[in-house]
Amino acid sequence: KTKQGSIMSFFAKK
Amino acid sequence: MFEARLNTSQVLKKVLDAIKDLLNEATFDCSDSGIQLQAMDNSHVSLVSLSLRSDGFDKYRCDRNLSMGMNLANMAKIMKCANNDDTLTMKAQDNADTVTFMFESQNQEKVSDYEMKLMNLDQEHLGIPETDYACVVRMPAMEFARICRDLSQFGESVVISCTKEGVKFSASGDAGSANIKLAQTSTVDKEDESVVIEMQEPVTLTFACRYLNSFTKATPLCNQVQLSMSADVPLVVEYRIPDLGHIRYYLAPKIED
Repeated sequence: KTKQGSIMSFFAKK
Repeated sequence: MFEARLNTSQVLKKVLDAIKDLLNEATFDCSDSGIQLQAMDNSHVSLVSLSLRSDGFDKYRCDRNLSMGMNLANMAKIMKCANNDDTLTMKAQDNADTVTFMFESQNQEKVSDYEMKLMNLDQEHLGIPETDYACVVRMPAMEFARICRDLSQFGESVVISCTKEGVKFSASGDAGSANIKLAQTSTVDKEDESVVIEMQEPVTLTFACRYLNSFTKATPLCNQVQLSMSADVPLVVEYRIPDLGHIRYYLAPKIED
């Protein structure tokens, strides 16, 4: 089973 | 005053087609150096980053930085009214709440202009770090689109495994499983048709088919696509827009639950 994460968990807010 | 002209409307039509599947609206940030757009899709799984350099336009003027929030469905309605070979000019006054698209036919006998209301979009910008990727694959964009389309019949996810020998795309589900292997091409004479792999370390990552299929809407922009991957970081799918810039899609990998 795989889970989809958010792109925001990889790139910090500017 | 902002003014940007392209001698053919076709390229902006293609750019719009490449982003409107993922984004309902987006802010076009205009500056002296060109037009930038960065936006996440609604579910915040992927990120679109578009860059159009000012020197790629046939005329470009931007006196003051300008952020133009646009509804992309409305922009598409307007772009549909342009012939591919019409000259396109985008214009806005400083601090304006509208943008004008002007289309001129080749023989200058038909001139149309469409004014669109701008939106105030509260969009978050993410900082994307410079990364050395473990694997970079360059392959024909049509081939990548075909693989994404074919594999999405078999499952919601595609596993991409890259080694020095080649790149493998796999999907599985109720109907069975599918594997597509591409080897590095040996001939160098047909650059557009080549598959080139630069590998530091082998990588295996899982991605949602749905997003990959949306990214392939950029296929008409470029003959080749570049996939950059490292373990546990987003995939980068890059299409270069000849003489104008690029569009990059970032996609968060699926991880073991």
